[in-house]
Amino acid sequence: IAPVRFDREKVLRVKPQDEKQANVIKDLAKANQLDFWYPDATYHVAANMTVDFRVSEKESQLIQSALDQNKVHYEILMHDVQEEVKKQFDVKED
Amino acid sequence: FPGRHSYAKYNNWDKIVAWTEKMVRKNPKMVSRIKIGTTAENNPLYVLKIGEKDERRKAIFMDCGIHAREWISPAFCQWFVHQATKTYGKNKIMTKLLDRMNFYVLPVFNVDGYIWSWTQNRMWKKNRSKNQNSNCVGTDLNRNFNVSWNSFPYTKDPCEETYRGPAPESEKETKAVTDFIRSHLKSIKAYITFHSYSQMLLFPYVYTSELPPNYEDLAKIAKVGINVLSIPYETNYTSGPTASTIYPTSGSSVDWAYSLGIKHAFAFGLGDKGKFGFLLPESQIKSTCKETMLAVTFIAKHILKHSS
Repeated sequence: IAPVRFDREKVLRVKPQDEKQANVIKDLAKANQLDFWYPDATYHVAANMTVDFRVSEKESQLIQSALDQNKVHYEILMHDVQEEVKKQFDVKED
Repeated sequence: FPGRHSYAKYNNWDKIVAWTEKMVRKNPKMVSRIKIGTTAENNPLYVLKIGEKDERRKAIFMDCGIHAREWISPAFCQWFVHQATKTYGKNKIMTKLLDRMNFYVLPVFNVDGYIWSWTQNRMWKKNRSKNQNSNCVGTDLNRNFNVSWNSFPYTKDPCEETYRGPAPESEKETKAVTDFIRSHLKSIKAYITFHSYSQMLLFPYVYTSELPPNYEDLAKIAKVGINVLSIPYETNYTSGPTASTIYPTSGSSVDWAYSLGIKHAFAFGLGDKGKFGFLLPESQIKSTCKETMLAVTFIAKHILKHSS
């Protein structure tokens, strides 16, 4: 099997300001494949919590639009996860 | 030949196995390797025992890599073993610790998942056991311990990343670890598990917001631990009981160890806090391990002095 690649996948950081915004994230997680980095499951998402998740290239546009529409502030921690996977090996062999 | 092992780089499972052999070969009086069981995919689970053969001495059990993608965690366990063996006889504190107590170090808990994260999916978290009536693979080993296992409904779906497994200790990896700890319970005075991606030092409970009976002692150790950790690079850690510091959940190894009677049980969430997440660059392994080593040494000193 070919290894999974993460080309142009993004990691978004969202801090929902209230319960309504937390529910926006929970609803998005129901309809999309979000890989929660922190907290480790949708269930834990709550107001004022920093939420980090990985999303595919295909779904990231939709997610970002939905967050914009609902005025949920977010920041893009990683623009291309595959690049970061490569960059983690930044120490050369002796 | 698995290639060269390096403490400054992430090492795959083959390199780690070869490294465990080398540690025993180079330090036959101080290090021994114990096979505590096998994984779902029949890989060996190795614990390195550092210290004397005397089983009655106080001991600390440490495990790394319960979640496959948290690569900095196994890197720390390897660093710890290396530093302990290298500095024995040279560093006063480490010499005193190893003269009086033993360390059991499980460098990779979730071996199958770790291998999968190297070969197939860098973002893999669970183990690789098959689930009945589901195409989804794997159990979150840190939800599989027999402590409040049945109390949180959201961990029942095998497709969830936090799937708790069909029963407590259903996973061969969990069972091997719990059996080992139970059989060495008289000597094990502290349990420390290493995760990543939070910069936290946590202690029981996580399944309830109630505080443990020795809360003040644990809180004090954790507070001093993170202060010591911050000295070399000013890394900012948070400490506290897990449920209120992050969020409540069930079946965790720390709560299980504590409920078994190991009253000093801690979970480190190593760096970083989100810039790199699970993809912490290798160039940060050394600094992360160096600072963590200070906190772990402090905890060990405390255990040596204060635990009965």
